[in-house]
Amino acid sequence: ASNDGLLRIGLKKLKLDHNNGLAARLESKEAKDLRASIRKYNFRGKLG
Amino acid sequence: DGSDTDIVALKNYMDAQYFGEIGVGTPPQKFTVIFDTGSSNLWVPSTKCYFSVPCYFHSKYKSSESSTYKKNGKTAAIRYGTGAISGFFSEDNVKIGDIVVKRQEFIEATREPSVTFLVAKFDGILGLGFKEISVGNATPVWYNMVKQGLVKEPVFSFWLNRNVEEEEGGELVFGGMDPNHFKGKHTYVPVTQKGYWQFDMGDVLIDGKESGYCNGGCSAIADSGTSLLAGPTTVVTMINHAIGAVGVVSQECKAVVEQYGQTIMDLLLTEAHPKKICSQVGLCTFDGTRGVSAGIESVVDEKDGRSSGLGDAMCSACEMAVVWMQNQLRRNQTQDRILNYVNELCERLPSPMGQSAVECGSISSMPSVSFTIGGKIFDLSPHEYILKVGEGAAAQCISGFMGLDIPPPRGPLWILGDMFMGRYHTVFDSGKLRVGFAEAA
Repeated sequence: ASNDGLLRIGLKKLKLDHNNGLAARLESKEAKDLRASIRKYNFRGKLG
Repeated sequence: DGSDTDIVALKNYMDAQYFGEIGVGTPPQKFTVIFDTGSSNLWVPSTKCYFSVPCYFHSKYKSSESSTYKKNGKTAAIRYGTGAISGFFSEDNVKIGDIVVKRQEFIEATREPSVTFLVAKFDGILGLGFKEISVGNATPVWYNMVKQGLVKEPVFSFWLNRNVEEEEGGELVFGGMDPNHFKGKHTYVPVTQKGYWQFDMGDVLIDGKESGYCNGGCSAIADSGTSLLAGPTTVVTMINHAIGAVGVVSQECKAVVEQYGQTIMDLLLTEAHPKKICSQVGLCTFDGTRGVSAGIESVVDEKDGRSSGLGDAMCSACEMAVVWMQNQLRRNQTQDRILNYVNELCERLPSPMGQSAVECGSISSMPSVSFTIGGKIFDLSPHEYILKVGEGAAAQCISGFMGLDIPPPRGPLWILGDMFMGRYHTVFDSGKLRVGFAEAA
């Protein structure tokens, strides 16, 4: 809290690197299986 | 309710996360939470969580060590894309910054089966959405903040620091906005559906040119709990094509272009009602507003009682092809070029809820993508919508756009996550029921 009456919450940031799984997930077996199944069964997307 | 869980599913993608610290109980027990405008409950792991591995990697709330704990005991469960959390409601004081919100309902999670929570850097989630979407009708933290007179205005705002060189993650301000973190004036739009911070949005521009799909209006949700941007497959495919993103090749889409492409174009040129074209060519049925799948499935390659879902896919492909062609005709492209372009688009479909890789070396030549909100244009440059992971030769680049198809009446819908809220300082004003965006500073 400060003089201007606002409550400020500092946010931390998770930096992107190889270890956070973002890139790894792209090439994971699960992702490949998903892509393969999409092609055949799920063109519109599971939320479509 | 399926329509709501559709949207929550995006919470899988928590790769560029912003989180903060809160205290629960007296004395405060510390937890790292995601401040999420796309949900409305507060949950933290419970010390009574015995059988879920993620609980052993995170801080856990111990009610017996809090002098302000009040028992509730009502069971609760929240579904996410790859799993769910479940547990029971409790009541205690919650410390956020220097203020203490008294008698706050929250969920003590006793089961976190998803691997998402195992690898997560945060312990729980603090929802900043409306009570209307709160599980168990629990009152969200910010409602109590306002009710207990802890903030002067019923407003909160986000500044997310997108500068990768800087340690500071950002700032969530309750009670107003910090003038140091935005430039100019905010553009405000009314909240159209209380629950999420949802508002009406106009067209999406690619390299300054209309994509056409949201000409008639789309909805959007400002969601701090989502890292990326998600929107209709029709538009994301166009973006993928423009930025060279790897996509899924759709044979159904190619078949539609090959067999019906010319017919669709002829019908568009004769100024037939575009929404009726796919039903006219027999790929969809018209429901009064748009083409929908007739539910006729191909049985040719049916195995083990499963059909290929081809009928549905062909209808969707046709609906997209109509938008793509219409857009190109508006730009006076030749018919050959249009058919070729649409055929190329069929190779760039985004994986549903998946991410698409792009060439890191091409980022500077990629087009801007812009959103029309409140009649104003909000640009994102390629450096803002592409995530670069790693450095040097090992660097990988991922498009920030994902496909998400939500049917009317809630959709078509865009989810504007941290990627958008990083570029644009975002104000959530519950008093005037509006959302505002201004250039972040």
